[in-house]
Amino acid sequence: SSLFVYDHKITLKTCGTTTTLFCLEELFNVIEHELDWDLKHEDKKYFPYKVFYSRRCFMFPLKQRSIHKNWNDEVDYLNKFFCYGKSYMVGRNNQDDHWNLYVSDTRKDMQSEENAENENDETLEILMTGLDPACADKFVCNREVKDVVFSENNDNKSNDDADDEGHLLGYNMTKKTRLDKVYETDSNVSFHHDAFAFSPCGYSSNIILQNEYYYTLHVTPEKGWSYASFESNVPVSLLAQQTGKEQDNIDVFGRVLDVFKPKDLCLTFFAKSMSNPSFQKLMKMSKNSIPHYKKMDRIIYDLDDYQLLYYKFQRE
Amino acid sequence: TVTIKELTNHSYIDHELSATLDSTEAFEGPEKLLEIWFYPNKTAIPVPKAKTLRSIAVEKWVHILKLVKCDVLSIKSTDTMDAFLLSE
Repeated sequence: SSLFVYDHKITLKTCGTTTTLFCLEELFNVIEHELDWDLKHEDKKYFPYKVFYSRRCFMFPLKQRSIHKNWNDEVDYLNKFFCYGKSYMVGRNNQDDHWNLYVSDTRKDMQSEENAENENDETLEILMTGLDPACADKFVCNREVKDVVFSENNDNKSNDDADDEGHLLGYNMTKKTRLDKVYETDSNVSFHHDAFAFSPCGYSSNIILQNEYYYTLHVTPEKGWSYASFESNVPVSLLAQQTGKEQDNIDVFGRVLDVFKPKDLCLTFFAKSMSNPSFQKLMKMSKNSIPHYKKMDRIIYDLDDYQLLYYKFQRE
Repeated sequence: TVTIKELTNHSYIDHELSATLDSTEAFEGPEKLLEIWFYPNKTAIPVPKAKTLRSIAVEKWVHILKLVKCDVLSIKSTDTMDAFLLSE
């Protein structure tokens, strides 16, 4: 799982049986009392600039906790907090791999010419199941989980992390699988990496480019329910301009698929406008763009203030 | 490209959690993704109230994330953002 905190927004991505939405009450408590931000609407609900909540349908929904067992319960909970929320089901409703999305209306009174810098905002997400066993095995480490209690003298939360086995193995997994090379960069592009290898298996990583963009990967390689996700807000066309290295999201997509070789996957791409160059290129993906994969569905959603492109692919 | 120095420049790391965390029961892959834009960007935050989300102390985030059933393994920070790597 990962959390990204910017001055004005957060992105929280959690797997397993986490209770993601149960942070909302305390989060807004802190926002109101520590930051003194007033985001209340007339009806006492919150009206921030924009809210997104999404998830692919679960493999084991009944093992989830509380409201997270059921999409409608999650939406009811969100609607208690936020104004103008809308719920969508993306993909085929007779398939067990559809995708759910809740999105609030954009608070347009906050927009101005001076703060229009979010116009290039874009998010690419690739959700993969049925990973190739040889690929999945690269995310199994079986390191020993220690039964230790750290004393205060052990400096549990120090900066000295060179001997931290979970992080070291995570680093090695990133190098071995070339997940640090999903985007082509050069020495002028700043690069920060944080990865962790879970025991007995599993992997999470956060990678920051140019100090302000991230991509994050989460892998659960267990046979029978193997899964990997890739999410990125890196504007690849901007990166291509800055580095002079020609690349687009189809190249990124191909590199991610090479690491996992999944049986099934869905790709979602959010952009403010259909004229976004990445949106245009992804929308026109041809049959030959993704070798060994068959396009099952392509759906475009015209949402309030955002365009969403959804693809479902299956390995041939 | 990642280099070995990335293992030594965390702004926060929980060694005890890292050493003792067992993910045997983390059976569900698909994630829940929550994104909240409180303001369209930093410059839209009301000026007299100069505090931002990044002013919130790490300890407070740890508390908020406990409600989610997540613990903080480590954090990387830049001039613009903080990236938390979490348990589960």
